[in-house]
Amino acid sequence: VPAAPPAPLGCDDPESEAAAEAAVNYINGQSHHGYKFALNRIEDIRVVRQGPNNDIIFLELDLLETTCPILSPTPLENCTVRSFVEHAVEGDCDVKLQKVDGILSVLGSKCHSHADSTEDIRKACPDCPVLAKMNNTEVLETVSAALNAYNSKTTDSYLRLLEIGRAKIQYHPGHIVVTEFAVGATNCSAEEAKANVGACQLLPEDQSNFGFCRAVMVKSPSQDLQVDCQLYGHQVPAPDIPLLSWVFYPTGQDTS
Amino acid sequence: PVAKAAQHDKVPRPVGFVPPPPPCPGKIRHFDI
Repeated sequence: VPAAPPAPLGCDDPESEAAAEAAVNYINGQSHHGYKFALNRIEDIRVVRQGPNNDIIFLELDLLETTCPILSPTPLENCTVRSFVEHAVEGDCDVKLQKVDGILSVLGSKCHSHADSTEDIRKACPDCPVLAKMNNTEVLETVSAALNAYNSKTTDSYLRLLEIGRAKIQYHPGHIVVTEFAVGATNCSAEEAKANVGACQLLPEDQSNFGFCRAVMVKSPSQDLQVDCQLYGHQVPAPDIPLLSWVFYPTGQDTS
Repeated sequence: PVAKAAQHDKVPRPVGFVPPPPPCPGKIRHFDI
């Protein structure tokens, strides 16, 4: 007798929420760039019975970017969802899971992330700065100046840029560039780097030490540069997650 | 004159009527963009 079709699930049912939680943990675990994402809404759920206690679950999820960088050890539940006026970034994900004897496993996911429209931000907050493009010259100059400033003062390891997380430029009042970027510790001290920076490479995976910096460069009315970097210390990476690649983080991107 | 169509009684629901699937999309946890 064919297995009875599963009762249709509602998007707010406990089983749906459990599947969504497994999906979000998987997506954050697989991601190498940007920030952690939190669940905002379960758009749809479809269950296809494969056999007794064996279901395939198709989820459509609406996620929102948090303020936690993807490499941060902070648990997702402690990560703040970026507010609307900070220029939120949304992730739309399709996830396929399997549930066998009550155990959920993710078979695959495809996500597209994109920043909220500038018009929406301007409507809600006319004076709020919006996200700048990653290849904006002022952004690149600020990141470079900030990292040089940090490396020139630190007594610890020389840090190299991994990727720029986000950046905003305010033109009024005052001309201010705010950037956030991921960094990695190298095998050089800052002192050694002064002699031969080319020899300074990211630490090998079994010693890797990543961190995150926030920098504010005031260009007018007076010049000022503040930079703060936090290193996470060595974390044992999950076996199937390679080292972070040295690429800039595009604002809209597809990940599978 | 066109005879007014006889008002049929409201169609009775078939036996074993399955209610529509519970609501999707679900609740919004933070804000909608």
